[in-house]
Amino acid sequence: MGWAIALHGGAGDIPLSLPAEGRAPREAALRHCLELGVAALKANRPPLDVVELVVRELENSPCFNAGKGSVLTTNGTVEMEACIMDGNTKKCGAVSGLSTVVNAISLARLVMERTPHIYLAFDGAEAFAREQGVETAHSSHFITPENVERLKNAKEAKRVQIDYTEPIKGAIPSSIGDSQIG
Amino acid sequence: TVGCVAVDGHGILASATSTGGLVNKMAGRIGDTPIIGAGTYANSYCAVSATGKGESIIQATVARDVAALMEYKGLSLKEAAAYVIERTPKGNVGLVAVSANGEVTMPFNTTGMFRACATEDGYSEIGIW
Repeated sequence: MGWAIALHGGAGDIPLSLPAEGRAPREAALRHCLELGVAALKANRPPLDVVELVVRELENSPCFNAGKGSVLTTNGTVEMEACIMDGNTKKCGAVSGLSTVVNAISLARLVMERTPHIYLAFDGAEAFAREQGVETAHSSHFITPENVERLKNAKEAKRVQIDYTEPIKGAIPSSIGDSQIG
Repeated sequence: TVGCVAVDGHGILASATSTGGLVNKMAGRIGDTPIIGAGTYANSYCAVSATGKGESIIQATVARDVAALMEYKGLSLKEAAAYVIERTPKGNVGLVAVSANGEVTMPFNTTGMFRACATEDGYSEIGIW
């Protein structure tokens, strides 16, 4: 028995032709987050702390679709979600519909540790964030030019996209097939 | 979506997932990660964080099913995770998971998944496809 850690930055239709400028920063971010988590485990930090620490770092990276760089709703807004669970106690916490909380995962942990509930959403979750004094930012903080472009492409193709779906330039909506997954 | 799972040298497990959801999703849509047992789950057997199309992950209760297969059927982490991924519609899901004894697995049925892992015995991996 020994420590172990695994992390992800999203799945989807990632093209094999992904250019180096798209690939290198994401690989670097994954490596950085992995090293952060390994160092924390080696320092005997509890696994719950480790997963929160790593996910915060992933949220702060615009390379991925959570936190800064969050994908956009059809209205051009952000609605972020997060969930955390302690395997030892099965305690868990979750949040949905956040638009100003910088690190949704930490708010999910506060739901777990400081409320009798396991899930807060939208206005209630935002109010709880303010009550707890977690870091917040204007919703523009989370919106990147890349994601504005992705929303534009998705709207043109009349579809929703999971992580890293390549835009179909000039596609006719009826030819796309399963529009749910692009 | 981003996520992380970890286990320490005592077999204590934890899981965390965070997401912005789907591009062009309807306002008010609830995705996979906040539903305990769908995109995120941890118990004394394993910790799981999933990514992909939330609706499919909820319908398949992906994360909890991995744990249940280990608990009820005695499957290894790799077997349980592979079983669940195989039975979720292709192109919809990926996951990372660790077990209480330090196993790691990162299967997916999408084209790729940005992922990384490390174990105490010195193994580490960073991958996309």
